[in-house]
Amino acid sequence: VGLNRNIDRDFLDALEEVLITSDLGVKATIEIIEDLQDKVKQSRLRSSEDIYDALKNELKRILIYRDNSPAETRCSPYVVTFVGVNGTGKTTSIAKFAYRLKQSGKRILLVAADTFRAAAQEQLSQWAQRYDITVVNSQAGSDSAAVAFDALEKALAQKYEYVLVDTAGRLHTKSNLMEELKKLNRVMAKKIPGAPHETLLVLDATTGQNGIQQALAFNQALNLTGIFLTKLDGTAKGGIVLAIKKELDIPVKYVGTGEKIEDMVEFDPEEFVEDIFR
Amino acid sequence: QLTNKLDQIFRNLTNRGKLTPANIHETLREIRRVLLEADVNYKVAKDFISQVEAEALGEEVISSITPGQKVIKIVHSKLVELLGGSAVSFDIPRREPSKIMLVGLQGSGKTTLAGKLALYLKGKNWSPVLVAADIYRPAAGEQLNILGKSISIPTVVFEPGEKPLETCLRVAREAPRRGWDILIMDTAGRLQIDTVMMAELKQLKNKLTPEKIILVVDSMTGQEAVAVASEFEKELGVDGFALTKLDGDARGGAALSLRAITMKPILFAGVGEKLSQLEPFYPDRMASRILG
Ligand SMILES: Nc1nc2c(ncn2[C@@H]2O[C@H](COP(=O)(O)OP(=O)(O)OP(=O)(O)O)[C@@H](O)[C@H]2O)c(=O)[nH]1
Ligand SMILES: Nc1nc2c(ncn2[C@@H]2O[C@H](COP(=O)(O)OP(=O)(O)OP(=O)(O)O)[C@@H](O)[C@H]2O)c(=O)[nH]1
Ligand SMILES: [Mg+2]
Ligand SMILES: [Mg+2]
Repeated sequence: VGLNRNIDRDFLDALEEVLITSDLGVKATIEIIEDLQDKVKQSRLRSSEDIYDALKNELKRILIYRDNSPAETRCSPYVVTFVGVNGTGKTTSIAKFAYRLKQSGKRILLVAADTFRAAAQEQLSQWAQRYDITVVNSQAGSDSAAVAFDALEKALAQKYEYVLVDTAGRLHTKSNLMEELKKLNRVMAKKIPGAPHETLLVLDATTGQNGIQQALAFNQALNLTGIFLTKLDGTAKGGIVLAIKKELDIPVKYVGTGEKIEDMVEFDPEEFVEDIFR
Repeated sequence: QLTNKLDQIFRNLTNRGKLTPANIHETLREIRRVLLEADVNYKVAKDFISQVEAEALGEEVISSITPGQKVIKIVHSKLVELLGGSAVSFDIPRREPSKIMLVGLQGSGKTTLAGKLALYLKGKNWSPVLVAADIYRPAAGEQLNILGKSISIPTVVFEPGEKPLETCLRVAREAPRRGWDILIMDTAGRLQIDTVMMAELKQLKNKLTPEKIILVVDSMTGQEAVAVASEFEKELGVDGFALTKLDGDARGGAALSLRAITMKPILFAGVGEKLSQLEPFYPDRMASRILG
């Protein structure tokens, strides 16, 4: 961006370009730049370096969240569902999440509730077998909610601490598929009141403005508790999560950083914002 | 909505019929905003706007009763032109066997497209064979096998320990004897910046010389479509694109970016998870979708 430049239209345009090319979107970018201009007037910031820092701080402030989900220690089993549109990385992410919990000694049950897509069951099973994690499977074509119901029964009976539910990818524009997810939630809540305790939207970092539509639709249907942002090891900045946090207050909790089982981290707003400007 | 916004701008003309620099600036900003909201890349949108600038503010617009509508018509037709004009025919030379290689980022829809293409080509009197050359993703071979079985198309999956190149060469060698005249090779998803994985594709291309290399792109891709397309084109060479998941509500501005950067054709549109849900890519429909 070029520090120590004049605080003029060119400088603001340059900042605007960084935000837009990071997939923040026009609306969020305009709001943020306008807020920045107000701050510049109020606090009489002079150097471009100060303004740059003010922008970074504002972006970090937007992304920081207070964890509102139920305390994991108070619910046993703690149920987490992974939802999202097709191909974003749900199955891979659930395997990573399970592995992470297993490393900290937890008893985890995986549920292969994608009963639709070709080899979805096999895909999750292979991850589970490789890392010795118990998985509940079903026949392709069986009812997704029924699989989850049976899995919760098993979890209660055998005292699992975590139940992680993999669901089929679906476009949020398909109302029958969104209904299927709502039914999944109702059925799980019948077995374990309060389940699912965490509903993570798995979002691909290469996603553009449609990410907002996805977050909106999945949130309206299910009450999302967080986002698992995948493929941030690619060149996309994933800035859409800033617009989502700003507009819907849904926080990013985890990040996928590759295709291997250990490739996940907790979301770090500091690192994320610094990366936008690298 | 764009028509109303532009009409607003033109209605506020202070000079009788003559557009001021401010009006011009505002009009172009409004169109640029629409493109950016549709995920058209920042630089591509900028270039596009400068391309339409002269025409969008020429005499025809200024003297029109509905200048807003006129501008949109110009922008729309410029978009259609840049997107390829009309649907492109997918012609593959017969090479005994011919070969199509599908490449792209993780999760873009390659394996599903392989099945779709197989069904499509079978309908055009080809005898396709599906080749599962993704040895990394768990159950990738199983996935393609199940798809192949569902449409009665032969599918060859890599043997344990076999490399993608070996599998593809083996199938290509066997093809004439087995009566297969076209190979559809499904490869693993990869990042365009992964030099090792890109090298694997280059080797596949060199040894197999596929007639078509198709970059499969998710229609909800944002600004990064430019970087992905240009790197695949630069490192590997791309013959065309397939844009997937268009049955969703992504505006699909990535399509414009792909065309602007490479000028290669967008051959197909994926419009669902079923193998029958493949359509030719229609530039005029896409232009309307981008403009919202
Ligand atoms: N580079 C990279 N690839 C990832 C990441 N997470 C997932 N993937 C890849 O993305 C592709 C799709 O992953 P899946 O886990 O099958 O995605 P999904 O959401 O379950 O897909 P559907 O169930 O078909 O909707 C696979 O090739 C994964 O290896 C990540 O963080 N980085
Ligand atoms: N709605 C919809 N879903 C699609 C379309 N094309 C593919 N999918 C879905 O997108 C997800 C990913 O598709 P795959 O074919 O596995 O993608 P891939 O590129 O082979 O993934 P990797 O091999 O992991 O890189 C699956 O759930 C598909 O069913 C489409 O046109 N529309
Ligand atoms: Mg999956
Ligand atoms: Mg695949």
